[in-house]
This record gives sequence, structure tokens and C-alpha cells, in this order.
Amino acid sequence: TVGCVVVDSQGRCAAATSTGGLMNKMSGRIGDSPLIGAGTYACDLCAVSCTGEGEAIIRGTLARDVAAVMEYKGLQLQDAVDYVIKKRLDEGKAGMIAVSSNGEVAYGFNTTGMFRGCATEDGFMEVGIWE
Amino acid sequence: MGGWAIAVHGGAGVDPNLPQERQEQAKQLLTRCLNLGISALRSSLPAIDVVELVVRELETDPLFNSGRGSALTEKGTVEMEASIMDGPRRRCGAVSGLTTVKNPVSLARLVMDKSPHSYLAFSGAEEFARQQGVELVENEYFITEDNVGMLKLAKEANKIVFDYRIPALGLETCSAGAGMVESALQMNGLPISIYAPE
Repeated sequence: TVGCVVVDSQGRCAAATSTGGLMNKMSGRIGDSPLIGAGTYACDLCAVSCTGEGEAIIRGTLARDVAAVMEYKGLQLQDAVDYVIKKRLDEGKAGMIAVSSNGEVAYGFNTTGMFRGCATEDGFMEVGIWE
Repeated sequence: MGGWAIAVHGGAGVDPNLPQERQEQAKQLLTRCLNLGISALRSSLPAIDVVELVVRELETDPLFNSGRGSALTEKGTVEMEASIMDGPRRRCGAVSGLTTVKNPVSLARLVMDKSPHSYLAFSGAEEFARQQGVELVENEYFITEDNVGMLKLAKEANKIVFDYRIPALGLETCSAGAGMVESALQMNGLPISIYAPE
């Protein structure tokens, strides 16, 4: 699975996710990536793209929940990502990247590593795999 | 208001034994995609166009599980899916079950912009792709030797395995790497190991 989340200079957020799904999956199986609110979500607050155990991400409506805890619990982006990864996955394994409309970037995962990269206008840039 | 920001991912759940050169390849691809997005943002491209541009690049490179290099079904074929969402008015588009569309994320974008729906799948999505004139290729284009090897492993273990980037070494070494998770954990009443990450 691959994904990208962006907030532009006008504060507009967007997310996109694309995948081949699971190795050896049944034909016709649909995972989280195409499901809006599960693997992909964007609103006026943030944008989120998820990857990992599709069935767990779907059950946890993971991407929408990041926006929901920001909206209803007033959490900042990284706190919202950490909360959802910690509280919404049961024993599932997943990772996600996210941006907020005020130019923050965040990620979180409870798997062994996640291929990710992030950058902000003030010059921050990071590419990583492990914790 | 803050400035622009961007993040990309290439999947979660990495083989702990992934050799250094494969890790370097992954970091180079992530860096290339970040720079592609950054220059688009500096040219004031809107966020929705930037995410599509970057995911297309990731789909075209065979390194990660999407587009070319996608995981294989139990039949050894590729069935791809993608979605895209534009925050300001929460417009969205999604596709599933694609077998010939070179860049699934761009078809998802067309579902959002050019169809009255938000999700098209399988034969309907393929027909829409033909109508829209997007680039179509044979299913074989998406299949890589690495993934044929991974599928063989998965079938031998009769499992849906973690989508680890398998080490460049011989297959016999990656049986330790492929994440066959023997776990007592249950989810939805099934052993959690079948819910391998993508």
C-alpha cells in the first residue's frame, strides 16, 4: 500500500491511497484503502492515509477517527494519530500518515516499521523505516 | 495559517531482515516522491493535484505494493484499488478490482470529478476507465518476480502473509522474513495471522 497526504499553502488538505491488497488474497477482496473514512479521509481539519491490516482499519474507521478526535476532543494532530493507533485497533496492526490544515505533519504505527517520508514548508524533512 | 506540509508512505509492516540495500532503495524512492510533491507545492499546485501526482509515481515504481509491484491474489493475478479525497468540500472517489488500469489513483480522481458516484468497482470501473480514455495495460505489467516468489511462499504456508519487501537473496532465506504470524490472537473470531498487513 502507498499513500500521500498534503496541505497546500492555502490550508487545503487532500489524501490519496493505492494498493494491490494482500498477498494470496481471495479474488474480489476489498481492503481499507478504497474505503473513505477507513483507509483514506480528508476534511477541512486534516488529511489521513492508512496502511496495514485492512480488516482492522475498516472496523476501526481509522482515518475518519483522527479527524473526529481532533474535532470533538480538541486533540492536536500527533496526539490524535497516537490516540487512534492506540485505542482503535484492538489487536490489529496498522500505520498512518496525516497532515493538518495549519501545516502540521504526523505519523504513527504499531507494526514493525513503516516506509514513510514527510516535509514541511519551514524546511523540515524526514525519511524513515523503523521507529 | 501554517505553510504547506506533505507526507508519503510505502506501507507498514516491514521485514526486520530487509537487507540494507533494499532499505536504501525504499528511502530513495520516498525522497524522490517527497521532492516531487515539494516542487509541485512550491509551484502552487492545489493539494488534490499533488497527492494524485505523488501516488502515481509510487504506483509506477515496482518497489511498493501498488500499481506495478502489487501483491498477487490466490490466482496469481493483480486486483488493485485506490481512493482520493479533497478536504475542503469532502469530495472523494474510489475504485476497486482493477486489473488493467495503469494508475488506479487517477481513475479514482476521475470517479470523483467525472462521475455522479464516489466508488466504482470491478467491471464497472474498467468500463468507466475505457470511457475516460485512461492508460490501460495487460495484467502482466503489474506482476513482478519478487511477488511471484512471495505468492509461492504464501501458498506453501497456506497463509495470507505480510506484504514484506522480500530480501534480494534467495527465496529460502525469506521464509524467515515473510511474516507468517503464528499467533493465538483472534480477531473477528479468526486467527489474527490471516489479517496480515498490506
